[in-house]
Parts: sequence; structure tokens; C-alpha cells
Amino acid sequence: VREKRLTLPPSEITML
Amino acid sequence: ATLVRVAKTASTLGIAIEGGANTRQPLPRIVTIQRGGSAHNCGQLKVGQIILEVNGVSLRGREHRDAARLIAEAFKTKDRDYVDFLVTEFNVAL
Repeated sequence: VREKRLTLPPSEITML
Repeated sequence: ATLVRVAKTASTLGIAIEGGANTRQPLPRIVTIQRGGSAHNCGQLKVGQIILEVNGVSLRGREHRDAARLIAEAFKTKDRDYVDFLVTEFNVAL
């Protein structure tokens, strides 16, 4: 099975 | 885009950001504004805004940690008692 990645990964969240 | 000057009126900036280059959100987006932080005291930053520049430095192409470090350093430096944010309400592909 070939999987195609359609979206970029989510980002982490940083508290500043 | 809007230029927002956040005076360092509290010991923390008080924003949470998500996003950065090579993620679904290519420019950092404000996801939280903490009550009592400098950003909250300023009253002009809002959840959902996209940060385009910090003190005139573009965040385009910067990965999340790099963008976060730039913002943290802008807040930490004693060179100036404010941080300038160029923000937009729109998730523009720049």
C-alpha cells in the first residue's frame, strides 16, 4: 500500500 | 498587516505560538494570550493573528524553534523596552 502525504505535519506550540 | 508595539510591562510576554516553516502553519500564529503578560497588557495582539516580523526581522522560512527563539530574545534583550510585531489577521501564503 502506498501512502501519499498530502499535508505538512502540525507544529508544536511554544509559550513565550 | 498591522504593526503592534508591545511594551515590556510584565515579566513575561505571555503569548503561545504555533507554526513555522515546514509545518501546516508556515508562519507563527498566536494561539493563546495569557492574562497579566505584556502582550495582554498591550491589548492589541489577538489570538489567531499571524506574526510576520519581530523587530523588523521576517519570520518567513524560520522553523518553529527558530521563530520562538527570535521572539524570546527580542523580549529578553535590555536594548529596548518594547517588542514590535508585524501581524496580520489573514493566513496569507507569503
